[in-house]
Amino acid sequence: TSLKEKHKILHQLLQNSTSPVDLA
Amino acid sequence: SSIAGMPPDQVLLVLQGAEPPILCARQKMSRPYTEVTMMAMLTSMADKELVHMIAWAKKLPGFVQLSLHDQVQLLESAWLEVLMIGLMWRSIHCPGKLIFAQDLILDRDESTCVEGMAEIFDMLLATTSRFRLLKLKPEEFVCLKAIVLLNSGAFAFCTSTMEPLHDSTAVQIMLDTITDALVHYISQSGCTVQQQSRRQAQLLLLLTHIRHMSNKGMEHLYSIKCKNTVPLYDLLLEMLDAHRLH
Repeated sequence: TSLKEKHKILHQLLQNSTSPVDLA
Repeated sequence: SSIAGMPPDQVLLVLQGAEPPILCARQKMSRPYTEVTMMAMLTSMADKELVHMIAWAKKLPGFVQLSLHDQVQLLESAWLEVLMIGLMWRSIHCPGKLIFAQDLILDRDESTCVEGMAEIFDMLLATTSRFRLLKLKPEEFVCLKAIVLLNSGAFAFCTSTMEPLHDSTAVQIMLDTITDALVHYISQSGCTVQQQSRRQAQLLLLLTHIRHMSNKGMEHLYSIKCKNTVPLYDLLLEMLDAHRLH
């Protein structure tokens, strides 16, 4: 399993320029 | 923003500005709590707090300049320690109680409804008492919390429990800068140099307790997951699984 697949949500929240709080 | 060369006072301001809000549980269960209702409330809170923790981490100077791999490693390693130090800070003025949220305040006896939980509550309450005795200041707290995040996974390669960081030097620079800010803040207290050194040691020694409680808490959460009586949220599961995978 790739790192990206293993950590889907964490990756998405870290990578996105929008605040994780708004994304969630 | 880069952290290298940032003056200590500015580091303290940035750290204080990055602080997450105290959340509301909203989904209040009726008392007396059962193992299922208690764990449902606590895991729901942890999941919500994790999102705010990621937002907090992204505001730490230098954090988003790290590779995504290193950001993930640090958060996966330290997330429960960061949740616990935040919990203890919120609870510092309420002896005998843990303030999980504005509307979720629990005392030790309530934790006995969950097998194995009272032991962790006792450790959290004891360490919170130590914070209270030391009269921990907001500036010291924000430094300690950032140090917990940066320190937890920084040297983990020594134990082979997780992948090494891509850029441990960058993490070390962040760690040193925040440690300098903590030392600078303590130096303004008017205490003697010996008292300042002692306080630095007293505060940093608390981190060993926090690591221990996190390890205990991680095992406990894993046992709850295995019982399969409380559905865990996706982000929380992902963070828990990271520890199992390692």
